[in-house]
Amino acid sequence: ASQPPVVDVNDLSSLVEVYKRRAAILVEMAAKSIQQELQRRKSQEVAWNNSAIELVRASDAHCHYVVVKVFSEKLGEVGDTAIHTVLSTLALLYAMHGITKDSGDFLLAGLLSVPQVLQISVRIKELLSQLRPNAVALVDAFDIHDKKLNSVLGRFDGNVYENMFEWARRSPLNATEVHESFHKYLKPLRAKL
Amino acid sequence: MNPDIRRERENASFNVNELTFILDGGPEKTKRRREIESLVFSDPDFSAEDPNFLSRSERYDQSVRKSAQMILKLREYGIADPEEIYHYKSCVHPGGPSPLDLHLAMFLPTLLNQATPEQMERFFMLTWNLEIIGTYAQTEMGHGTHLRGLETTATYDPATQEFVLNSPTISSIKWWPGGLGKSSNHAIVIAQLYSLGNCHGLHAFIVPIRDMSTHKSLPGIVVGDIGPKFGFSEVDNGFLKLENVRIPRENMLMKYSKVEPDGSYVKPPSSKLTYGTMVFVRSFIVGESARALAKSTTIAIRYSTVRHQSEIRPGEPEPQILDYQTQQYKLFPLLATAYAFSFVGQYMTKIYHRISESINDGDFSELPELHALSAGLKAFTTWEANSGIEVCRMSCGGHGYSRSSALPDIYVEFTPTCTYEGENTVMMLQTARYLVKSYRQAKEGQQLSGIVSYLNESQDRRLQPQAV
Repeated sequence: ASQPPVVDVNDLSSLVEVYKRRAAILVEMAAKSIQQELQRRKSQEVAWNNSAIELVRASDAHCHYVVVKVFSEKLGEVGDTAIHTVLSTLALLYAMHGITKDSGDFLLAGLLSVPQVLQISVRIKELLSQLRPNAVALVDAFDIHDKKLNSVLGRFDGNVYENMFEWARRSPLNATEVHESFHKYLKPLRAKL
Repeated sequence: MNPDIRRERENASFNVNELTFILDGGPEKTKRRREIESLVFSDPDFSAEDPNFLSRSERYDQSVRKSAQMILKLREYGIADPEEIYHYKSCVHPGGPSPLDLHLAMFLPTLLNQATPEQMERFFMLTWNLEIIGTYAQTEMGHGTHLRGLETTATYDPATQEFVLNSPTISSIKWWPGGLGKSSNHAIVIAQLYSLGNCHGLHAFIVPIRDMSTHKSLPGIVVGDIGPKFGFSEVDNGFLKLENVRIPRENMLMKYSKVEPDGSYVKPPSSKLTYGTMVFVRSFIVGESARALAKSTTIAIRYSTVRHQSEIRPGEPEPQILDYQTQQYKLFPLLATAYAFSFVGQYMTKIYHRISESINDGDFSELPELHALSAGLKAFTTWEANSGIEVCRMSCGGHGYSRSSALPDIYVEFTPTCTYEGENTVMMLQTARYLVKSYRQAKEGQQLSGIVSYLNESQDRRLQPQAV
């Protein structure tokens, strides 16, 4: 149990493990922060408040671990090879992107080395290229009906510009050729100048 | 079909429909969802003005009209499964919440979970048939997530066997509940219970606020709409001031705790049961985060394939903006997040139902874990989704600013999830309380179960950086 496992940054299960360790370490740090405050003769309530930043970070890390873990476990239920491949790419991207965003946590805790974090940054770029051909199909799979999406930019048929023009013409400001404010304010103003 | 987007679809390496089945939870669920969508979108009764071009009052009016139609149609088609009702509702009100949401999503479930059989007998059919239109009044003007700070009082009077409800201060006025302003005639009011001179903490009471036939407010009730907000234009979020309002003893929800006619108090088996409705909604919000991000990434990614801009190689035609690495870096991690949150939403629903069943069987042991998990994941996913929607809007350049993109509306309708049903930082601290408690237990050698069991492992090993 005392042998630290080797971290293979390209392996999702390895990354799940790293997220788990990060969560455990941040929970421990938060608990120790409270303990240190108590040793400085602070009350339990003050100790809690003085450790709140660490506590929120610990919760955040715990939740991040849960999300990565659930995503990884979901892959185990996917039988279709093509879908498994593309979802695995997404899961790796999710996990790696999270590491680069919070790289300080992983580095400070000694969970990853600087070369590994750099390797992850390079790998993220490769994953972006891998996902590019499937990007539209991946959002199509959400299967959100045009009437539900209600977005000219996100239309299924992609006919954006002509519909944007049509939408704008329906603006109440276009109901009359000349808006009444012209007669009420601008014309009288002109007469006064 | 735009040729760029057609070409994108031709290049896909997997079967889109098969992936939709996974997201929906199986082909049958997809089929049924599409049937429901077709029912709504082909129904002329639901055709409506684009709300972007209406005033707030017109938007509320249109939304109430559609909600009324929706209730009739749900009965007509015999749609009663909560998931199917959700699908139907999300097509009728695709932009966001509606005036009857709290009636369906909080008043009814609270009744189902916390009412005694006698109370169900008395209130359920009236609620089901919308004779009673209810809301859930918990938050006060000066008190939000910190529930123990709520000031509204319900004092039991053994002489008349009634509770007397009061808003003792300005800050105790109920503030923000959806549907409270104009639509509801009843509210489940969360108040500090006083009996025989003792305070027994927060409990839920069914309080009539408007006459059920005239809809006029009842004596002692001051009720209205809180005014325009960042979003939620269709919803009459309201205020409620209670001035010596008397309700029968039987209007306290007494499935778990009780006040006897003589005023003696029977404690609930778990103090967290009062917040059961909030836990339910928080679990649901995790899935909402996924849906908001799914919508936003759908818009931004489709548009990014249609939009051509500038040049990568001089002299060549303007490329699709999705070919820029920066655009991919903005959008693809969010696409991955939308998928991650979809699966976490499924996971939360499963956990919620499993633990709810245990609670119904009298086993409350897993309630603290559900409470901590739903609070943390609600905060984590809503924060991520909220900032993600804005990234999607910005990635659509100037057109993302137009309401025609739908992104501004998605943002303003989603943003409140970061504060309602528990402000996110407070939620994270609640989760932390459970984590620290679990950590201490692990340190003392106790074997933890569930999602925090990893804290046992951390007691005796540390991971070191390794070369690969």
